[in-house]
Amino acid sequence: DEQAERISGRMGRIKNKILVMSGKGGVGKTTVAVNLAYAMAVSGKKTGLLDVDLHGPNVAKMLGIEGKTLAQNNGAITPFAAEHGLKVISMALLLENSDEPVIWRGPLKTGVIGQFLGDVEWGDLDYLIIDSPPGTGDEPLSICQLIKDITGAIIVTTPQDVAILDSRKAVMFARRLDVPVTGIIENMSGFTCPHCHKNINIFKKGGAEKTAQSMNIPFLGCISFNPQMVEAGDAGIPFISSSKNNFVSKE
Amino acid sequence: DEQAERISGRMGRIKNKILVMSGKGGVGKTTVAVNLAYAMAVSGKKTGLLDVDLHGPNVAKMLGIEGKTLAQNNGAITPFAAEHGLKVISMALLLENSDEPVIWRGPLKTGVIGQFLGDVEWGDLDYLIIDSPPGTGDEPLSICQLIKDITGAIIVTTPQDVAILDSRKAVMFARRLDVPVTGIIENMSGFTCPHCHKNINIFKKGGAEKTAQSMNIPFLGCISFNPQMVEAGDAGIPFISSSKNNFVSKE
Ligand SMILES: Nc1ncnc2c1ncn2[C@@H]1O[C@H](COP(=O)(O)OP(=O)(O)O)[C@@H](O)[C@H]1O
Ligand SMILES: Nc1ncnc2c1ncn2[C@@H]1O[C@H](COP(=O)(O)OP(=O)(O)O)[C@@H](O)[C@H]1O
Ligand SMILES: [Zn+2]
Repeated sequence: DEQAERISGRMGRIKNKILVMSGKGGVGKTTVAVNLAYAMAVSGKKTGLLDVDLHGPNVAKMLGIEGKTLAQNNGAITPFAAEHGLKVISMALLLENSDEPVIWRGPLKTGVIGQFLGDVEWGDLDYLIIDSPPGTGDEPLSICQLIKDITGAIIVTTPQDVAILDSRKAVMFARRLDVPVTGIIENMSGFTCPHCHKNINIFKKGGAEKTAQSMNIPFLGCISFNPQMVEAGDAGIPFISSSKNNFVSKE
Repeated sequence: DEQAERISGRMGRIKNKILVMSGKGGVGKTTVAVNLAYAMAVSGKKTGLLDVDLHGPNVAKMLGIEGKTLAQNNGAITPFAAEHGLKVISMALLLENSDEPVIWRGPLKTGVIGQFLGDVEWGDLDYLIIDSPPGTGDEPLSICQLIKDITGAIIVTTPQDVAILDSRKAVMFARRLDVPVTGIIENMSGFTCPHCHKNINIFKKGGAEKTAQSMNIPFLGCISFNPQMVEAGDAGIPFISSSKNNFVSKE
């Protein structure tokens, strides 16, 4: 079909397509996707960032580009050019009012995702990082079915049991759809009090590493719980741009 | 249509139907739904708890009833009877293997939710608490369209800007569907170090109260960040069962 051809034409010009997903929400998936894409753009790679979390498109907020709008010409959409040449597409850049909920059912969402892949002028890219909503529903399913040669999925989790439980479902989802699992990242892993520097084990440590071993997937490292990340996310400044720390210990 | 009649027959025997929703994941929505339902059951109200987060059904884990299965007779499903007579339905009680992802598109999800409302023997209840996935997609949309006289929606958020931004979408979602907004709860609001008792402003405070005022909806109170909640959730023991604290200061 005609859309499938347009999609494979555009995706053919992108070397690596990486889906960032999580079984559970609030684990830091968008934070990881934004910082990963930003880090790649800063290091000189031609990078795109696609936000397919249509109901909660936070990529624009975390990059500080809320309120910007996208240009269209002859039906093709031009992605927003953020710093360091990072090309961004997010539902937030298509909505007039940020209070407006996207109350769409599955089939409509799939149609829009098809347009994000087939009608956006991504051009030649080294990486396309795709931020998906939590869970294994229509959005990640459409991405994995519409992009025939997806490079892999990065799974983000926090160390608590409920999040680990859901991250295993995300690994199995990738397996069912023949998408290679690039690896699993443990976010919000361990926290030291900024006042007395004692360890506060809000979230235990090590759950993701154990899951990686038991499911035979790469463990990509830990990111500790860091209040500066919350501030950076709310301020729209990618965390890695404002600090020298190495975002993920093992990336 | 035949299913709609069955649904209104069963829902007619339930006094209050309350949807617990959030714009963003990981804000504590399931924790609030489980503890609210548990508190009502403990206080002697006939209470049901329905988990329509089909992709990440954590209600069973947080109640410590993972692995239990549901009985069926003549096509009707019997809810699981947890402590204090709390009746529970969750996708987790229908899946053999907790690693198995539910890879369903919208229409299939809507069909299953229709069965959870029309084919489950809820009986006479004072309250049915419904835990929904994050966002404004198929699941909360189906609940609001299938239950004609829904009592209201409780919106859970954390204080950071990205979560507040998404909680406003959830309020607008309820308005668009003529569902009364019972109110908004701010969870993980403020945190004191267990060692030196100094305040760690991981998450700012007050965002939800401001949103409540600006959108003219009731503010239901704050729940502070409490590491015991993470432990209780992972252990499957509702937080309020093991402590005397008043779960929400203003409920
Ligand atoms: N390592 C971290 N330490 C502290 N806060 C974090 C960390 N990673 C993410 N956050 C914060 O947690 C919240 C949820 O992160 P987000 O990336 O939106 O998660 P998701 O995309 O999984 O819903 C945001 O406020 C973000 O700033
Ligand atoms: N007030 C709180 N303090 C500390 N941890 C909390 C609090 N409320 C929830 N949690 C923890 O945060 C995580 C996410 O909560 P959950 O109820 O699963 O959120 P949601 O349903 O919004 O995805 C769980 O590990 C839970 O135990
Ligand atoms: Zn301290």
